[in-house]
Amino acid sequence: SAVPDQFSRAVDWLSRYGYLPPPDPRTSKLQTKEGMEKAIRVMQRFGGVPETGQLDNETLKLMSTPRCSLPDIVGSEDMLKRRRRRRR
Amino acid sequence: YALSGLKWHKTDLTWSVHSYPSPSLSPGLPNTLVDSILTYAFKAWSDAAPLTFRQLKIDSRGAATGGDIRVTFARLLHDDGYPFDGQGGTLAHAFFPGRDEVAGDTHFDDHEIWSYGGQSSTTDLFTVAVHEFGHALGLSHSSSDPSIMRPYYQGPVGDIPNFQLALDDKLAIQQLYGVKDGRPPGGGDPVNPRLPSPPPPRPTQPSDPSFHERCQGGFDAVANIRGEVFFFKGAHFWRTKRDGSLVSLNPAQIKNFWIGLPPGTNKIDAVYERKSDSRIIFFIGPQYWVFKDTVAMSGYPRPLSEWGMRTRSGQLVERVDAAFIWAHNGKTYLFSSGEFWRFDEGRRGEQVTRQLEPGYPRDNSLWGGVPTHMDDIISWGEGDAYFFKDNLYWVLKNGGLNQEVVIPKSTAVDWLRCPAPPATSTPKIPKQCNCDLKG
Repeated sequence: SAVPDQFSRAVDWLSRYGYLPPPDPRTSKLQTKEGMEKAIRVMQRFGGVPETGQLDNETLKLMSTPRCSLPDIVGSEDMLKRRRRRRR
Repeated sequence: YALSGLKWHKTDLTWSVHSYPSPSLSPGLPNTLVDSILTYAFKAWSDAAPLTFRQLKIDSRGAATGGDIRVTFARLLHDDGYPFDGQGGTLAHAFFPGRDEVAGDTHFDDHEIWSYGGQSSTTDLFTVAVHEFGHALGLSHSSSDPSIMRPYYQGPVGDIPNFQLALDDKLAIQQLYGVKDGRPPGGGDPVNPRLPSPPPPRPTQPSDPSFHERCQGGFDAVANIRGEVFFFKGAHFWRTKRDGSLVSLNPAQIKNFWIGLPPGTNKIDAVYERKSDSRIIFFIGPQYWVFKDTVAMSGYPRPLSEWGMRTRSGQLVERVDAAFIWAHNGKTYLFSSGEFWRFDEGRRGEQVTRQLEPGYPRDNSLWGGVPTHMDDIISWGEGDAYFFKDNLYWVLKNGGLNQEVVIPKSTAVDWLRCPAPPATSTPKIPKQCNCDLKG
């Protein structure tokens, strides 16, 4: 169970790097627990740490690792004009 | 790997550097070195795909104009909507190919301490540059390991000139631009496509290939430069910081750091930092170089004979064994074949002056208690003189010249993070020890 500011920092981090849709002020929709867990799982799988869906130590450590500012999940519109993803 | 869906519709690309890292934060990276590191970073991609990269130089107004990929070192808010965040955190970003003005532009966070050559406590510019240029060519982040396109900084990738992309990255770039000289993607036999080779086995203890070299001493030159001690050996050097910690277990290559020494330099005779103007003087055979920071000044090498050193038998000195400025009196001392000379170096306006003092050379035996044929000497601590020879060093305290008994200590243990040799003799190859139930 992450302390609240850790949780909100995680939400920022996950939105920033494309794992969570950016919060939409108009619909003031909050992040659901399921949504968060799903996003954390995707991030863990992409980052190569055990997939627990929780903000465990390894996940927090990876989140604090210096990194590239681009999002991991291709899809944030304002950096791309067209989006196509090809999987091996 | 993942593709952004965007690519350049040409293969001859140009790049330019609009700003360089701040010298205050990244002192070891002169602009010329940044250029060569970025050139190698582009080469990593042109080795795997039919791409060419040409650098556009800076015009007379001091700005590089045009270029497909524009490199900038920027801080915090830098009007592209993706602010950096100071040291750590986000390191750099790049824009995907396209027709927009911003397409291909690559920004590095100028708050980072950029370095190269394996210094673990800083951020390796080459590693991050290869990653960002992958984005500038159209690749997205990859979850593969190994892959240069993983989003997290994983430390320096090591040997810059010989760096090779991982298979995942090669396949990705070849997916966009084809294969160099027409070979099928991934290289190898077109009939049986090569399976990805398994990751190399990782030793439980990280191996330290430089251990033997570093820990057996016998350095060609030792110098105290700006408070850090450089140990030169062959074509490499190690660097010990003020606090006594080693910058990296791995040696750095002389040619990648000291720009301007002859290619293939693999032995430095002596080095010292001239206090009057902070220039660094290198001696190799009958020549010497003057460096401003890490770049040799124009007009060098010059002949050693300019120093006017003649042996007592009147012969010109052909090489220097050791050189240092003795903090005790600020004089410059050069040693060769058992004799030493003393110089008074100073400044007259912009001009550096150097005066060989009368009555020299004298015999090294005057420096009692220390070896007469040393590897090199530095001033360190409170004006003490440290004499290095093989794997030992002797300290003459507080300007003392003739101390009867000086106990030598281990250079490897005290300066280069090597373990102390075992007190009792253990079998040379432990594997020959055997133990069994009855033994």
